[in-house]
Amino acid sequence: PAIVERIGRLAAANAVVIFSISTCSMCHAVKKLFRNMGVNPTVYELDEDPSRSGREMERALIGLIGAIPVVFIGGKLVGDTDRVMACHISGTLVPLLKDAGAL
Amino acid sequence: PAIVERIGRLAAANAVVIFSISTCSMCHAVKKLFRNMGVNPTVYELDEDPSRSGREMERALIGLIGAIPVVFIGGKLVGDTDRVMACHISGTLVPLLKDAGAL
Ligand SMILES: N[C@@H](CCC(=O)N[C@@H](CS)C(=O)NCC(=O)O)C(=O)O
Ligand SMILES: N[C@@H](CCC(=O)N[C@@H](CS)C(=O)NCC(=O)O)C(=O)O
Ligand code: FES
Repeated sequence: PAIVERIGRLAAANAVVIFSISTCSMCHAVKKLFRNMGVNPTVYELDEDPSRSGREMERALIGLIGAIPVVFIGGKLVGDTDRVMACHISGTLVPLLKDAGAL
Repeated sequence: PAIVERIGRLAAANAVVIFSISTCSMCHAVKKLFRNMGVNPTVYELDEDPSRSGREMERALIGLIGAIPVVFIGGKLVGDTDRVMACHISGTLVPLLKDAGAL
């Protein structure tokens, strides 16, 4: 559907893209991780989107991937906060960010 | 106001009381911590309350305490997930639970 294409376009348009909910502390944690690394992620706060599409994207992301936040690096789906933290601990996050030109 | 009195009554009615939102992973984490300790908390999922009071209690708790989840033990406010985890790490959580008859 059109909403999934919109998510795909937004996800590919910047090096690091986070689909987030502004009041959620898991989302806060993953934003903070990137900012502490000196990375400036593009963040879509889906609950603050004035048009209906924020709510539609949130529902589509939860349906497709299971939960919010959802992180893309270099246009590729990385996943939720747990997966980003696991990548970081295993040493694969920094190379991913470098490849995407975010570091 | 009446909503704060209602929170107070519910908080004092059981040994461990958690005001939660069903889809929130911070709330999930604090519920899991207690259940792993063999404690059976009384959980109010404010977003699932069929009457308006769930929403009102959520707003009152965020206004008074700052965020969800909010944990009471033995009728006394302990606080959010971070504070419960800090209590546990410092060794004060188990004595609190014992005093309240939850362990
Ligand atoms: N394990 C996930 C947890 C994500 C999660 O549970 N997100 C919640 C909000 S904190 C969510 O999307 N809830 C909406 C739903 O489940 O419908 C992570 O690491 O990010
Ligand atoms: N440090 C707090 C974080 C709690 C928190 O940020 N809760 C969020 C949901 S995860 C909340 O209440 N958001 C609603 C709001 O801020 O208005 C904890 O340890 O529990
Ligand atoms: S809404 Fe609470 S951690 Fe996401």
